[in-house]
Amino acid sequence: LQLKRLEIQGFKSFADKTVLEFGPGITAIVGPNGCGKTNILDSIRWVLGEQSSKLLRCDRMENVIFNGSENRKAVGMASVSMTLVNNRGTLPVEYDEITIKRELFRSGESNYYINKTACRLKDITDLFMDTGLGSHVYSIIEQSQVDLILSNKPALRRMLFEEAA
Amino acid sequence: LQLKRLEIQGFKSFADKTVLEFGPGITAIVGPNGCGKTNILDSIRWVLGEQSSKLLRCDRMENVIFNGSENRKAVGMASVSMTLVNNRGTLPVEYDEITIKRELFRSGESNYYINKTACRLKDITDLFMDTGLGSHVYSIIEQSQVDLILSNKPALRRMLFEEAA
Amino acid sequence: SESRFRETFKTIQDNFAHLFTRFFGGGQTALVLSDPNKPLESGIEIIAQPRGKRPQSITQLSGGERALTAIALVFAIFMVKPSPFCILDEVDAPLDENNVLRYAELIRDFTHRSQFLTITHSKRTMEAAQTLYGVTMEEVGVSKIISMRLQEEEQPTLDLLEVSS
Amino acid sequence: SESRFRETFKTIQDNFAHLFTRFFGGGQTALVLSDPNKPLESGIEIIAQPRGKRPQSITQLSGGERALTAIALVFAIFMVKPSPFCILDEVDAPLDENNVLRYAELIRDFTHRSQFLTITHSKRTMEAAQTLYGVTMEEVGVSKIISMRLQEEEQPTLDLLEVSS
Ligand SMILES: Nc1ncnc2c1ncn2[C@@H]1O[C@H](COP(=O)(O)OP(=O)(O)OP(=O)(O)O)[C@@H](O)[C@H]1O
Ligand SMILES: Nc1ncnc2c1ncn2[C@@H]1O[C@H](COP(=O)(O)OP(=O)(O)OP(=O)(O)O)[C@@H](O)[C@H]1O
Ligand SMILES: [Mg+2]
Ligand SMILES: [Mg+2]
Repeated sequence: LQLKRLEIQGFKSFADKTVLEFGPGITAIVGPNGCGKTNILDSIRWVLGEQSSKLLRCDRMENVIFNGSENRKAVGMASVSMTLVNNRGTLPVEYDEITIKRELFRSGESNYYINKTACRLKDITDLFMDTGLGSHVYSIIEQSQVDLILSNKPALRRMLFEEAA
Repeated sequence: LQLKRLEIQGFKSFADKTVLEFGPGITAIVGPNGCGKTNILDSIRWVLGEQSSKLLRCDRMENVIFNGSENRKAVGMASVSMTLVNNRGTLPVEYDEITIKRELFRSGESNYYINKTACRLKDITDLFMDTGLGSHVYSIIEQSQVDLILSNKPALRRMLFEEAA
Repeated sequence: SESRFRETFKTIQDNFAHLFTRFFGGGQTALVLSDPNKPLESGIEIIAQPRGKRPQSITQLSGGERALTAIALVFAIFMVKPSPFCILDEVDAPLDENNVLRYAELIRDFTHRSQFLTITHSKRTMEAAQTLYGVTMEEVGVSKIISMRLQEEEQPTLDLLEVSS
Repeated sequence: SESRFRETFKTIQDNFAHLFTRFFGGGQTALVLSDPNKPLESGIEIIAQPRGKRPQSITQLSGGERALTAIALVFAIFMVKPSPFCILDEVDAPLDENNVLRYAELIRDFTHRSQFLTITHSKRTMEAAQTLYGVTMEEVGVSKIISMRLQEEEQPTLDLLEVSS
């Protein structure tokens, strides 16, 4: 399974439609403090079905929608779509390429799509169930997690065993 | 009040007697990961009377004593002495220069000295009571404290008001 | 005493706004007592919006922006009653190069009142120092200090210290 | 399936020892179940001693050593069942230059199985990437992406990105 493309619009500081293309190997994301790098990570988490606004650094899920800046008004919808190449048959679907998309409106209305067909959030999270992608534990690693990883607490044990076993 | 000299021996990774001289302005401490930089900060905290082994990153206070390395046996005592210049009459003592010293033996026995005269721990902490030095809050700042400083919790309020008022 | 508290609190609010502007080139800050009738027990909410942005809460700020906000707040308190010396342990770790420079400049401005000890991996922070100590472990597990005075025209040899930037 | 758990646990222990040695040039590690009779509910204690040192517990390790230990543990689990892609957000922030290089090499070794997204301020980590995206906020509060392909002989212009090292 390979990440091919990510499209972000109206999500956090990405007011305008933004497209990132991914190749094999390592992609580095750089830039000054506060310019939007971790927001890209948040958009990936979000399109994979993250429901915890806390893990998205928000008080409420509505806060992921671009809320305006000096020269711009807030927008009414956040949308992120991710295209993957099913090159090793990792995903239990017939497609070679699969695009998942998530939309959120200020009304609270949410839409989810797999290859342009409307679906439920559960359909997206089920899709990634066995790939290690839908989980947080070892596919997204942040500097702030070091203490948690090294603690004796059950969180670490769950990570070790639920993910790998 | 100016920090003039710090002598560390047998404290954490400083097996041998080590002397640092401080001038006015900024002193930078550099070096690779794990070489002993934060241990210097710990030694300053410790000689000022820190009693929390947790704040010194230890399970027990005995763990501040050099516990051996590949080529060295553990030693039996940790000692840190700090010399300050009382150039603005900050300290309520008659001396121009004041040296505080703390020793800890594996037996658990502790000794404290002010200008070579044995004293109690309380005499040392009392000495620094009003200077902002004996407290942790804004004279020692670590990267890991950012979340604590920015939280709404009472810890921040105490810091703000007990220290400055 | 409540009136003295209110006066100190006002000063800290002004200092915080001033320092925040130094870092962010502008923006809005506020320190809000959650219970104005019981100031000495109340929690304190921090409002901080960098110039041109509208984050709903400080949890939406980036890692580097939060570090700068915390530094601004700590120094806002520090200004009320500077401690004789202040130790900063890798506080610049999440900052980009321009922000490290601003941070180093801020510390320099306080050196007429206090001594600073900065533990750092950053070349910029080192360059701002008057004195430089390198810590090494030539002998495994045993720390050793090398003095490298930086006064005036001298430039230290930094390569042997394997500094990270 | 307790036997499957034990088998996976053994593999993770071996991987952890191997990766830790890559970072520290040697040393001792162990993962110890606090309750061997109830492995699926037990806490896990981590023992990690860099080469030549004898820290009593991982709390005594330095900031950078703890980060490396956490990275080694996460990747030890990752090796059991690699996720298709892995995002690392400023995990290299507390590392000195040599350790950043080791970290970048480690990630490169996993790229035959997975894609990586590294968010970083470090030049070394950038140099290890095949693709480089710069994020900027030319317009205040609005993120914009600049693609800078790093394949083969190309060298990106990094100055405009104000990267910290
Ligand atoms: N809903 C939103 N609308 C507009 N801007 C937002 C929204 N949510 C967050 N932001 C902005 O995004 C910025 C943070 O971006 P991000 O966390 O991606 O920074 P970063 O590039 O990771 O920086 P650092 O290097 O400091 O970690 C904040 O300044 C915040 O104001
Ligand atoms: N009692 C002790 N005896 C011997 N060594 C000790 C003792 N306590 C701690 N150490 C060693 O000190 C080292 C940590 O030093 P320190 O925290 O000062 O590193 P640092 O220079 O701050 O590194 P970093 O840049 O990663 O923060 C650890 O490797 C630990 O094993
Ligand atoms: Mg970030
Ligand atoms: Mg340290």
